[in-house]
Amino acid sequence: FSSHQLKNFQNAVYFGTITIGTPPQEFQVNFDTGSSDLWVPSVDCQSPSCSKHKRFDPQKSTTFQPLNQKIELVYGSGSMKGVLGSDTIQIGNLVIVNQIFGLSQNQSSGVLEQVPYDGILGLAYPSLAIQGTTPVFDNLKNREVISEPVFAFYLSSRPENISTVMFGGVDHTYHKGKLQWIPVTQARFWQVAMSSMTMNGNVVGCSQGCQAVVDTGTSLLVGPTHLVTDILKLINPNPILNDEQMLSCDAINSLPTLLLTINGIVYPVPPDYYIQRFSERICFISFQGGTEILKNLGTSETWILGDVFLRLYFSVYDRGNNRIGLAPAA
Amino acid sequence: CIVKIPLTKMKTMQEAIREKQLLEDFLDEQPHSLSQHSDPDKK
Repeated sequence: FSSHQLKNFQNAVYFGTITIGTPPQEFQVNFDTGSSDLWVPSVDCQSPSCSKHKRFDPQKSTTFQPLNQKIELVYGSGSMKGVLGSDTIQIGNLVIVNQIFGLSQNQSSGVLEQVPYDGILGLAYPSLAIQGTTPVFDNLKNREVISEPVFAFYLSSRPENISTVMFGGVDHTYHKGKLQWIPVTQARFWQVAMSSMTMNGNVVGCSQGCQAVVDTGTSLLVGPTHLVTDILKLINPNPILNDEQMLSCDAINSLPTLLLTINGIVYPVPPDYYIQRFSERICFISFQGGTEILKNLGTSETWILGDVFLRLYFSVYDRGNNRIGLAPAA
Repeated sequence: CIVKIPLTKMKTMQEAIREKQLLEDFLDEQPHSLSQHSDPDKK
């Protein structure tokens, strides 16, 4: 029983279905606002990670065109190497012809091997995409497949199929109260300025202001390792199983609410959202270090607000006005 | 004109429930095994 194994248990992920090719080949993809490329495993891929997933067979698609450009994509959870191709993509009833996408021929083991989705569909800005390619959402927007250049996520805590990504507009029944709009600070990631992070009146991060990346492809709340270490010590002075992220669930009721201030609005994250129940007695703190490697975001301090935050707040991504809308999820 | 795509939430490891039970068993047994360790004959 290593703590490493336990951490993997709590990485809940969200994925949906798309099809590629003619006739359509179906794939489960992670709709990821933290990247901009679309890729799925290729039938050529022999990595153990690919063999556990659905693979695209170009020869079975009459609309596929090879581009013979090699690519490599690196994510927090692993990496893939492959080639580019182009084909018809369908998401629900939205159809894009000649969409360039990646076909992985080699995938790292680890998280990408274990996840229940086959590939990733990136929804961040085109500046983050492979040079010379146009991301899926930009094609939906530019070719006027959708009426408004927006998409939105409702992520539920429940495992049933009630979590939703919507394209072309916002269904306001998914949130309570008014959407609060926050300008995007750099059109690359879905990145906004955050002014403070406090717990029990103490500043626990973002003391000089910082950047927050709103990322559906990240499960937890991720920040600079030294700050996360201090937060874990603050809220979990008596860790169990020799792991600073593990605590007895009895402690939940006495833990403070995390308060994030973004664009003058305070977004509370209560302990029952940043703590995930692992079993009847063992709970897991959803903070993780590691953003210090993101040195190119124009700031010394970056936080990633992942699914833990997005289950609490319905999120709208407005490419027309370069802003993110947040409101408490219904 | 809004297109909605249902998303499925799933844990990354299908064995989570099985492992969870193993972990509970481990914690239940741990106090006993620690006390037994004080007896060199039972190590």
